[in-house]
Amino acid sequence: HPLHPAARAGKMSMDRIQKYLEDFYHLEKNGKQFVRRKDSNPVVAKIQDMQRFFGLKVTGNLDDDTMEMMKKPRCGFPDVSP
Amino acid sequence: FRLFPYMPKWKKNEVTYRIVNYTADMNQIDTDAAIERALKVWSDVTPLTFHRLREGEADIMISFAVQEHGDFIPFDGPGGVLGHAYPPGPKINGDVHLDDDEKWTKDTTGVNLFLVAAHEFGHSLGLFHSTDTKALMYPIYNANTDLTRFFLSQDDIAGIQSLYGSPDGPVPPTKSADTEKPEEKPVTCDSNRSFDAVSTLRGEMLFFKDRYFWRKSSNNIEPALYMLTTFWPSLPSGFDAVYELTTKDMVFIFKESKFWSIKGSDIQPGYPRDIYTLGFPRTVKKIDAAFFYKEKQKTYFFVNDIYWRYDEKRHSMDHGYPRQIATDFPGVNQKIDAAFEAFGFFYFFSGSTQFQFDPNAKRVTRTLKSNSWFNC
Repeated sequence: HPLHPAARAGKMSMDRIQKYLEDFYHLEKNGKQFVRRKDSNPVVAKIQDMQRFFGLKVTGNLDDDTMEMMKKPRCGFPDVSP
Repeated sequence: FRLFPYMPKWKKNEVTYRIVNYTADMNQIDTDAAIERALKVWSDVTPLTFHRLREGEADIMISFAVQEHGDFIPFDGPGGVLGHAYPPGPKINGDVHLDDDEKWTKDTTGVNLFLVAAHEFGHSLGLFHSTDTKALMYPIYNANTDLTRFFLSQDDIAGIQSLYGSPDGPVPPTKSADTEKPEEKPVTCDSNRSFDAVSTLRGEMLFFKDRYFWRKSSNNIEPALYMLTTFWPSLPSGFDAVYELTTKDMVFIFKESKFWSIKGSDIQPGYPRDIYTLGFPRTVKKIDAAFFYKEKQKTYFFVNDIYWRYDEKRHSMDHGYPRQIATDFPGVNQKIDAAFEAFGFFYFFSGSTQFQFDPNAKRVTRTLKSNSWFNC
């Protein structure tokens, strides 16, 4: 398996990343997202949604561009409809 | 641009707003001015007007708040989220909340109130976030925006006008709007309706006339009328011919001896080009009509009573052209204004008459009114 995306989150806390994906990409708020799950990984899917919206390389990983975008001041409304 | 699901919008043009409280970061006069200027961004390009209330319930209630403020979507302190707003509708809908943990300013030394408020008002009027980085409705705050020359992007204008239409008066000057007086809006169901050009575009049909065009999509009975400048502000009006190259998601627009290539509302770099680069002789000064026939990968160009056939794979004119239109399209004997291919038929428009031509039977199968697509 490649390193779990969250493991490379660097400076931004896991909570903040999760909250970003919950607030703007409707990641389900059930707290256990970052637990590695064999079947599917909603976090990766939501990271990909975000990367697609911002025209970033769609990797599903929290690479630098993605982290930089998450830190930028922005509007509090979601980017995609539920 | 994108709209909210079910496209909520204000069912009236007079929208009220109220500044419920003020931030301590700015004096109230500057806050008032920033809010008014932010609303004017949208009233300039729509028929909407904004009337300020000093008490009671307004459509758009504007308030500053910190952390949890009663809508279960708490703010997050300095940075991060700057504000949020709700789509059109009763009570909290339409309202704008601004995070007072930000340092609000009338310039860009802090978070510019005008810029954020203008974005949030876009939500209050029915716009969702845009992926266009130049659009006001792009979700990321751009501190480098030149506030002295702020103008909405075409994406923003197209979005808001798809909900409310353009202002009844003339559209306020944008960078490249012509200074001519806008002629009367064309009447959709005029029995003498003729067109400058007709084309498909991503499954819709576009009917061009002077500075306007109708968009007809399969899920709307009636067409919607737009100004060309809504989508293509830098193009001249009065197109001669337009065709969609469906295999490349491109539309080519012809006017006199020039043509442009567009993708959606973006003009491709390197255009306009001369029509002579396609292989036309210099005697041709303009194209009357054009359409792409996907089945054969050929584009047909009509000029007066003759036509050329262009091979979209070889990117050159076919040999043995031009040919007489009446020879190969018997029954199409009049000068053609516009043409397009749909459902396996060729449709030729001449004045207020439209000919449906079956390329297999090689004959005109129906004669219709040019605006028969508008369900008048």
